[in-house]
Amino acid sequence: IFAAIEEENDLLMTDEDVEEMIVLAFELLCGRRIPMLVFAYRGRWELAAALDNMEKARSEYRIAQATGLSRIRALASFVNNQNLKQNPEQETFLLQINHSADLLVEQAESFLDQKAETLMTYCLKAKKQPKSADMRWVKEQADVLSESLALWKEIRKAYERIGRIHAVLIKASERWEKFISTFAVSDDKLQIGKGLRGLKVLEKEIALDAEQKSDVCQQLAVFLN
Amino acid sequence: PPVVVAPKRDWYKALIEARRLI
Repeated sequence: IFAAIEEENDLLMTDEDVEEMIVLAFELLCGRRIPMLVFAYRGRWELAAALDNMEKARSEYRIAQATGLSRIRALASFVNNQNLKQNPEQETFLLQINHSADLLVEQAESFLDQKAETLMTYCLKAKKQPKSADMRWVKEQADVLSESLALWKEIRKAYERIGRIHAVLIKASERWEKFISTFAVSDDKLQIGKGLRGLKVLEKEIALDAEQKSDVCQQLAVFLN
Repeated sequence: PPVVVAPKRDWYKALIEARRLI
């Protein structure tokens, strides 16, 4: 959800995410108060910068992960549509979009394997008996295969990106650890001061007052209509 | 994250064979 907000891209949210946001909105309308802790750091700029870098890397990593997953789901939906098109009447095996990425990739891979094999076998037969070959079918199957292949490449690209960003995140977090150990006043003592410098923890609450509730209701009504 | 292998040679082979036929 954070990834979708940061990227302003609704497609990074799943249906379940949307459902949870709607539930949360209704809970807030019913008067739920959600306690939260806010962390802030004031003090040495090196530390502040290191923390900033780490947070940035972390959020980029989250976005990359969400992007990868949405690419996988795009391929899974494509596979499902093809299976439905092929057997419109029978009960078809469909990929469960909310399954884990590993499982979806595995199933998509076997779809591509199967498509390629069927097409290859047909083409070899058609070469021997060109007159009885259904060229429209061959073209259709080739289009499906090439489109799934393109989606597969997208997934691969997204996952390579996740790997690269993960490395950046590890580096940033190592840097942060290094700064912490360099600048730490004492390793094992928690120092409590006036709160001008150091890590600040604030307790806040998310809740809606009457006016805000009315705003949310108006917005929800637009969506629901 | 899942291991996403490189596109397989068989996938390309089938595509090339089909395109040749068309």
